[in-house]
Amino acid sequence: DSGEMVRQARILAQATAQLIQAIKGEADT
Amino acid sequence: VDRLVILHEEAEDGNAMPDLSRPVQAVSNAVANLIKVGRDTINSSDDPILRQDMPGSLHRVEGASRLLEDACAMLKADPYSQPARYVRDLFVPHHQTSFSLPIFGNRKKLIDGARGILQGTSALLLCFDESEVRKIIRECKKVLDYLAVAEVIETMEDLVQFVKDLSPCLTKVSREVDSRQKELTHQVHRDILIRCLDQVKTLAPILICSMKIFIQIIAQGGKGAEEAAENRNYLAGRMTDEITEIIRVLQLTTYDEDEWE
Repeated sequence: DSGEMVRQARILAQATAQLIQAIKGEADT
Repeated sequence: VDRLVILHEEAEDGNAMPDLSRPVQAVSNAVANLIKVGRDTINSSDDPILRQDMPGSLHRVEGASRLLEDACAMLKADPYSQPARYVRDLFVPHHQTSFSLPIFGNRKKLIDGARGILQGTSALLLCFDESEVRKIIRECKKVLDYLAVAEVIETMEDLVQFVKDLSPCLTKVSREVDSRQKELTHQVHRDILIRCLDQVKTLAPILICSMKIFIQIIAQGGKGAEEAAENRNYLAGRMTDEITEIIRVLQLTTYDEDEWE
């Protein structure tokens, strides 16, 4: 299912962005 | 990846890393789901190129996810433990401020992991997208094959069969190209696809009409048959050109155009 692949990739990209933000949050302090 | 580069440049060592268990776990779960969908896609696909290329992207994402989990576990054990020493601190004179700084230790693992996930996901989507494009192109080529036989149709019976064969194929191409152009972010490519598709839709009934005229002329003795055949061939050629252009544009990526910069 093409829609499902894109949906899961989007969820992963968002989770990765949040992780980067968490690491970056540390770097800013 | 841009964010990671900024982090890379801004990060100061010596600070305790926060507990990243929750965001890393969220990434791991999302990776597991994507891997599952990816494997299902590979198993159900009849595209040999996808079956060959996609596993590599999946492994890359999986490996990156493990890197993140490892780094997270180590950080949790000792938040101050990362030997995040910069080359700048060790070797580079103070006046040299712009220098590519490798980061070592857990922070590097985290960054490499996140970068690997983004790049792997990107490769996975690209692989999948190319496969989707190949599917549309297969349909376009069927239309080209039908158009190639337009000039050998000489009876109404054959014309009826020709229309019966071509119509569903054209409808499919039309639907798929239209839905593809809606997904594109590249305006120039979208415009070309829309224009070509409009041309194909306009030309199709005129082609059928010209074929019918040719058949009627040869049934009535053949006077003017040459001109009718030329007209028919011209229309089939025009349609072939438009479909060929659709195939070309479907295969373009944004990186093929300078304006993307």
